[in-house]
Amino acid sequence: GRAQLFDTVVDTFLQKLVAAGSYQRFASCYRRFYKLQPELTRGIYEQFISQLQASIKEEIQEIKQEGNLEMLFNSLDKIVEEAKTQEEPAWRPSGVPEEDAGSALAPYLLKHRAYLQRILREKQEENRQAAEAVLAGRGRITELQQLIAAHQQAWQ
Amino acid sequence: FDELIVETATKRKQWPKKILRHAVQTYKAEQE
Amino acid sequence: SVNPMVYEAQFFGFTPQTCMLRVYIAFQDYLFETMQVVDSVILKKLDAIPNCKISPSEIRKSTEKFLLFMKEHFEKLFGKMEEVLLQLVLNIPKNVLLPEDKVQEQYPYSKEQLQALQEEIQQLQQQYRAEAAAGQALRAELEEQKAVQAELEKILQWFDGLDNICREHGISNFKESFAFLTQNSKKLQELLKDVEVKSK
Repeated sequence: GRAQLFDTVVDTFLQKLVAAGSYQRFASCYRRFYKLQPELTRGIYEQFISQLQASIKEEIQEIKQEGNLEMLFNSLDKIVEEAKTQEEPAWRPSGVPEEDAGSALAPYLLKHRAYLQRILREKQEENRQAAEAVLAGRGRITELQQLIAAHQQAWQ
Repeated sequence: FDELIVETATKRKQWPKKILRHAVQTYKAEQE
Repeated sequence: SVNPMVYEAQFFGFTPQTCMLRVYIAFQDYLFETMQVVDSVILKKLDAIPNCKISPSEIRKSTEKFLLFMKEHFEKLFGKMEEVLLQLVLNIPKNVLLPEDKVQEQYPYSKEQLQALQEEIQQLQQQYRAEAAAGQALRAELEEQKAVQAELEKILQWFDGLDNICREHGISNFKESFAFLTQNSKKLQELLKDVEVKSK
């Protein structure tokens, strides 16, 4: 995983740095002091190396804490794992925010559209029935009027 | 430049959600 | 051309380059600091050695020489480390989409498509409002019809009431009986007239 790789790469860096700064190299730079006090030089070199390693290791831990790197690396590993089957290059922000944000809206627009289509259909059905009732009502009223006209006629 | 990148990236991450909240509220209000 | 690694910054909350710079500066500071410690320790040791021929500036030169050497290797090694970390650790592979962008994959809507969708929604809203208004008008007419029907039924009942009165008084066909009545009343009038004449 990324966390593991990160630690390994930093350790390798450290090892190689220490290997580069070998005791030979150190002694050859401080040649006269080394000739005068070889043990002391050794001791100072050992201390230098362990101090450098300790500080760098400590710093790396601090940076990992600070940036919450461990958690981020693990969650990125998961995301990458999930995308394993995806061959194509994935979508990336277009640089036109309203376009990208628009797509984020799409599912809600579609839901809203479906809702409107549903209530429109319901309302149309409701109105169809109401229209039928109105037509029936108008027929009934015409009928009653005719009945009344007939009675009236008869009495007339 | 670095701050600009981080600021842009943060907006890209957070703002669609914010916009969405308002948009959903609007649709819900309209539906009500 | 600088790759700003914006997508990585969207995930990490910082740019990978900043992260590497942070590491670089910290490591470099430690290298200098420890070298400084080495330098001061040796100088102190020298002080303790009686009539020592080595001068502090010579130690200073040795320190700079060793530091220069370390610095070169540091730069080379750090460059390699940075390359590896930026490629394998702090990067988001091309085929990976961040969770918050999943919606882009499911709904790849272009601006035009979105426009069309919003227009369709507007249209549906207008249609719905029209239907709702029509529905109101229909319900209003239904209410009105109820009242009118009630009135008309009342009138019909009234007529039925009339017919019932006739029936109650044994008048089956009103028209005939009315004619009969008219005749009768005419006869009565004539009779009355006769009576009046006779009585005079």
